[in-house]
Amino acid sequence: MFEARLVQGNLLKKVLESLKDLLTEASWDCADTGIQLQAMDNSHVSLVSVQLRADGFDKFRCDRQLSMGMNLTSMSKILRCAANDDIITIKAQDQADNVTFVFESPNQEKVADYEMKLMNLDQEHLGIPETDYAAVIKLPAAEFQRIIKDLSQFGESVVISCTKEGVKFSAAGDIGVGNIKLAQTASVDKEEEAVTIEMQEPVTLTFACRYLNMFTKATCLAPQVTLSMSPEVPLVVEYKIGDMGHVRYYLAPKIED
Amino acid sequence: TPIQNDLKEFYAIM
Repeated sequence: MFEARLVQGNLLKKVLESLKDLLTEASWDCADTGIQLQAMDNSHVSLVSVQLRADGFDKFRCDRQLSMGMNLTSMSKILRCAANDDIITIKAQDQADNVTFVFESPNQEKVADYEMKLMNLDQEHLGIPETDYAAVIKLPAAEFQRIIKDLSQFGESVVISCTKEGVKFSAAGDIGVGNIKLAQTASVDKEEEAVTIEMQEPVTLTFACRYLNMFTKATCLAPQVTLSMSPEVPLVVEYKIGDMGHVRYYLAPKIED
Repeated sequence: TPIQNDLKEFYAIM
């Protein structure tokens, strides 16, 4: 059987908030190392990869590899029934056709359980090679969300250009042109507010705003976001999930025709 | 205007 108990249940709630606009259904692949999910959005332009390591759960049992296909809209509705401070347990029998979510209040006075049907999804998995990116930018997640939100008003694409001076986000459209330049922060008292850039070579790529906006739904998960870029390869936008995993979004660039 | 690529042009299906 499979059973995973997460005391910080709100992390799982936030993960679903991070996925539900992009994916309607996906499979959670469970093994003794933890839970993983990889799925492309319907247009195959973006991909989400989630990892929740077993050691991040305060109880984790997975007798046999299990792949649970779920409708994420339904799963999100169920997780919304959990309070932010609830302990969340996910349970399923081997070869099960349903999964149970248990929400316990911290004082154990209230226990709710919701059973959801599982789906048979045979989704394609992509092989993502380990990449040494030309530029890796770390910045406050809220800052990135604000930049994308502001520039989305100007056009449907954002050009992200990284040089040794810093990183520039640009968008152009009918109403005009917007440019936002972020310099690498010298010294900050709080690590989370820093903008750091590790650059091996300058890189400039163009991406669709609508996907970047959907990625920033994960801002609730982590104070920082990491952008990894290399010429002619998809962008990687990563948010940590506590110290137990991550949500990684991959977005194919737009190429000048 | 720039053309959107598909992820499968970059990553192989496993």
